[in-house]
Amino acid sequence: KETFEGHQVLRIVPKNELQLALLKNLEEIVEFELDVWMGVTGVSYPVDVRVPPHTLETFKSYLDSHDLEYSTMIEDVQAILDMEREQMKSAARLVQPRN
Amino acid sequence: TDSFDYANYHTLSEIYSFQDMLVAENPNLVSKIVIGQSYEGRPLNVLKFSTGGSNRPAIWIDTGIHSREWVTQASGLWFAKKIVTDYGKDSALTAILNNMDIFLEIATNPDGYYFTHTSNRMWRKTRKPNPGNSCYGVDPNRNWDAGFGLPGASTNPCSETYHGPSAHSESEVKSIVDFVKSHGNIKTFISIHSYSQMLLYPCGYTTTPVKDQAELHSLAEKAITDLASLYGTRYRYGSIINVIYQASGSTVDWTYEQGIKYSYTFELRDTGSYGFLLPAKQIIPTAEETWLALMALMDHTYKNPY
Repeated sequence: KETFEGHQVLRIVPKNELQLALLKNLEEIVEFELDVWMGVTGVSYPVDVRVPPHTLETFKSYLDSHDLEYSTMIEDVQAILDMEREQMKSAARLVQPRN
Repeated sequence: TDSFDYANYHTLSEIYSFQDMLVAENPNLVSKIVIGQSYEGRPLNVLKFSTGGSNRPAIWIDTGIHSREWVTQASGLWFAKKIVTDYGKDSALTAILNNMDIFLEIATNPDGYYFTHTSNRMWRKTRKPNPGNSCYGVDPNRNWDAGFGLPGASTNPCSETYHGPSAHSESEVKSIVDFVKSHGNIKTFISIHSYSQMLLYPCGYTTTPVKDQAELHSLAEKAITDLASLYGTRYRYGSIINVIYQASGSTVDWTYEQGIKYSYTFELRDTGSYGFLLPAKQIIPTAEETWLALMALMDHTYKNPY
């Protein structure tokens, strides 16, 4: 089972057309291994990308070097998935089949 | 289905069981049609809500074509129950169903959905292998024969937006294509995704406005206004290429080109914290508000026959 420990989801907000163009090409930069959750729509609209831990620092440096503002939307994707899984398990326990 | 837990996410087998239960409980209103098989051999089930007549004008709704967007399948389950609950009580829905059929495909990409539960929660595509490449799957929302292969889809099988080797190469897509063509009387086609809060109409592959743009735009405005009336969730709306980005081979571009005027695609709500990993407590509010927009689209279709 594939797990996502240390994967972060970054929310990047392009400020101008130049930054918008840079973000449009993100998926093509294969070495970052990004998973674009919410793609580019326009200036001031957020773009969400999941970044694996081993490319996180390089990717953040890339964003900094292009003056791209970002915030961390999800600190650890696996923590959310564990919560989701736990929630499903406890919900299943509550609804036991009737005899 | 009264005791079904609509406020939680469910496995594929639970969705299949739910569908059978709903049919068993409402034999005069709901039936199950199997329109094909997924790549891995799972049935592609469609619930048909019908009060009679043959080949009535119809409304199509699908959820979960991108498997990881779990809130869409969960909303689909809620919609199914809502239809049977409200028929005979809600005058607008009753009028629609007395004259039209509703088709609802809840698990549109069942292989992908199963995979999200068992192997990779982040899986979005189909599960067909790509010969000569180690990456699996095709983006089923880039696989339609509408601007297929143009910019706005990837040629790389490892990309999340890989368009596939040819239009309708995915059985999950081809089964809908065959169904829509053979039915021939579908008037509204709504494909539901998440997240980012948008209601979109064709086109995605060209900036040329579609013939019905003015009507589609004002109807979208009405639908998102109704949606927002419940919890204040704000949606953007417009054509795919103007509101999001160029996307070729997308579902509703194909359906519009088949003559289905009211072709829309939703991106459901985002709490701003989790993306498409919405906490289960968001399912019912999401479904409730979306239902208001669906009713606006369905009611308009019913009142504006073409």
